[in-house]
Amino acid sequence: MQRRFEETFTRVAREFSTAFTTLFGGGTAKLILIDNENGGPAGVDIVAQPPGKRLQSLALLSGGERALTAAALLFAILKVNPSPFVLLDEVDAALDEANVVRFRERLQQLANDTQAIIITHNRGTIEVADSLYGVSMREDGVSTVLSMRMAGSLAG
Amino acid sequence: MQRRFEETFTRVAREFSTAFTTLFGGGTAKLILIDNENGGPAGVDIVAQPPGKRLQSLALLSGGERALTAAALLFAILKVNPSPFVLLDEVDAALDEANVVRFRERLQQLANDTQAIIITHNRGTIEVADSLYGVSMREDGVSTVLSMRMAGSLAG
Amino acid sequence: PRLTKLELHGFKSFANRTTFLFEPGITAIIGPNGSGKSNISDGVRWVLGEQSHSLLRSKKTEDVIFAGGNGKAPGGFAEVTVTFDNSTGWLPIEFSEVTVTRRSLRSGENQFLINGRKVRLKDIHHLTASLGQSYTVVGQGLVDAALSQRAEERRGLFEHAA
Amino acid sequence: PRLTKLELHGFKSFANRTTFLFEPGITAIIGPNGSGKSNISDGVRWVLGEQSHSLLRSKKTEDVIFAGGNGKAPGGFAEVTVTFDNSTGWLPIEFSEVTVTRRSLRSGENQFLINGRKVRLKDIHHLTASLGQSYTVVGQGLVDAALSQRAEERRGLFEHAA
Ligand SMILES: Nc1ncnc2c1ncn2[C@@H]1O[C@H](COP(=O)(O)OP(=O)(O)OP(=O)(O)O)[C@@H](O)[C@H]1O
Ligand SMILES: Nc1ncnc2c1ncn2[C@@H]1O[C@H](COP(=O)(O)OP(=O)(O)OP(=O)(O)O)[C@@H](O)[C@H]1O
Ligand SMILES: [Mg+2]
Ligand SMILES: [Mg+2]
Repeated sequence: MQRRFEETFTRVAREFSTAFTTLFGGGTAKLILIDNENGGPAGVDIVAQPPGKRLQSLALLSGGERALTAAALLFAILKVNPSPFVLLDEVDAALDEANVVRFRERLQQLANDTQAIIITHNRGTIEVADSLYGVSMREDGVSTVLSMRMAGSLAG
Repeated sequence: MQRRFEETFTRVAREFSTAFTTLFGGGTAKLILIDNENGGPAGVDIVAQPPGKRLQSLALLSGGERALTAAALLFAILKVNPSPFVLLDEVDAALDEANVVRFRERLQQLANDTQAIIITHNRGTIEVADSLYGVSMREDGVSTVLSMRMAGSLAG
Repeated sequence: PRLTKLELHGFKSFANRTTFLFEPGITAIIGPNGSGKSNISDGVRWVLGEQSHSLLRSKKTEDVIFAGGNGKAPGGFAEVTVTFDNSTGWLPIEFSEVTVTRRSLRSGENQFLINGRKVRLKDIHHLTASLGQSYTVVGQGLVDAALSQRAEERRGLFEHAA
Repeated sequence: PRLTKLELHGFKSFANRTTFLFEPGITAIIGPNGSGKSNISDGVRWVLGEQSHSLLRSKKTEDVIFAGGNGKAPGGFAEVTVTFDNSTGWLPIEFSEVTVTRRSLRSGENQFLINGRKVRLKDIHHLTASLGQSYTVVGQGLVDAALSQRAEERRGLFEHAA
């Protein structure tokens, strides 16, 4: 178990550093195995350095930087251990326009191997969807769904 | 202390119901004083019923409905006990376009008596600002600020 | 494998049978606040064996059953089915198409089915163990949950992936 | 009264003296992720006497002092000043204009000033008691904090307002 864990950890750590630099358009980040004070199994520390900033603790990252760092970790794990699908509920809510563009490019890469389903209010993310479902709530509290095939006209 | 608390509670509860119905464009909500099982001072319960839905526990509200209900409470407290300023950091992040319009109308009312400062990514909210500051981060990690007087051209 | 279909019937605000067909690529789900988008992701977590009330935003088991609205009567059951295309044999089961169904009755009875055959919750967990729930469904507002954990708690993410 | 001016100098990412003049009405603050917007609201909480590290997103007191960046040396102090127009006499103090300053040195020394005169933290709390911190500055992601509290915890919101 320990050997497999370390092997997976090393592969995810490599993918995480790459995904972070791609998503932030620069900077570096690392995953570090740290010994547990009480002698139990090692823990995983995350160190992130957005472009132009010093190496700092996670506590100092902004709302959008945290969301983007977490997205990098998610993409890294899914790359090492592909899953038949991933369902993301408004993970892009805190991102500014420039970060949404980088995020959606990375999402398009993910969608090559994994069924990607994303709940979003973000126009930039909707534009790269291959298919679209619109959900609405009727007067009687029942949700209904409309499939809005992306005939290209929707992105307007 | 107890008498003043109850007087304030009653006034805030009345304002909260009005603010909720305005922000949601319908529905009803109430603040209820509930006795504390251990005999201590009474607690405050919130019951919210968005338009078209049954009376339900707060746990079932959606992300946007929670943010809007919390905004109604904030506006109600500020109405009963005005403050020289209020600083809101991305409180509109979870709101859809229709709710942003109702939220910003209520924000404009608040700004008649209180200095309202709002940090936002939301185009709909920026449009109703009287003045605007743009913050950016330089290469060396130093934040700089630019005052972008709303000469009307910005909303474009 | 790929997730190809999701059906919700009586689950939370989806009183009527509602079907999603997923094409390869990115599927976006949009809609106003409170329309039922996050209920869809709750449904996917639920059918794959999620038992935690806080992750399902419920207080008691029957909170997942349609509770009625203006003029519409409450439902008697909640049912969710997911369909996987397993032609590559990735899921540890010999079917080229795998359906997983969860049904909950107002009486409190919970049923799990794989390809129409009744199974136990344990069997669902065995089937989905390779999915690693924590990074397959990321709930609203929970994207940065891994960053808030302590270092030793994050190990779980990698053990799942191992 | 109205908040008319905010000055940050050496506070978090505001290494250089930065001044905000607030006109009546709504002031919007925009900018990319990580540019320093929430640092502004941390600065306002801090000058008004906030001591909680978690609300200030810091681990130790010197985390509020500019820590340096590419090629820029760390700062030696952090200072924030807010100016209120008190012509209506709302704040319990006889000045028509009230400035509140907080200064923190790398040595750990903390200074508070009202209209240039050194005061204790207690005096700041007395002055701002009527402001009710919990609903004057709403931090990022904390808008619905009141909804997550238990009923008896919410009392504080009303006692502040009383
Ligand atoms: N068992 C149930 N029966 C009927 N309706 C329910 C049930 N459980 C939840 N709901 C309804 O579902 C709504 C919430 O839906 P959901 O959280 O999916 O919204 P959403 O589309 O994600 O919105 P947002 O954009 O604000 O996040 C609530 O308003 C609630 O009334
Ligand atoms: N003491 C400090 N010295 C220098 N920089 C600091 C200090 N404390 C925080 N920072 C920097 O401030 C940045 C975060 O700023 P802030 O949280 O204000 O961003 P934001 O504009 O609110 O972004 P978002 O839109 O993502 O919420 C961090 O990237 C961090 O590098
Ligand atoms: Mg939602
Ligand atoms: Mg911020």
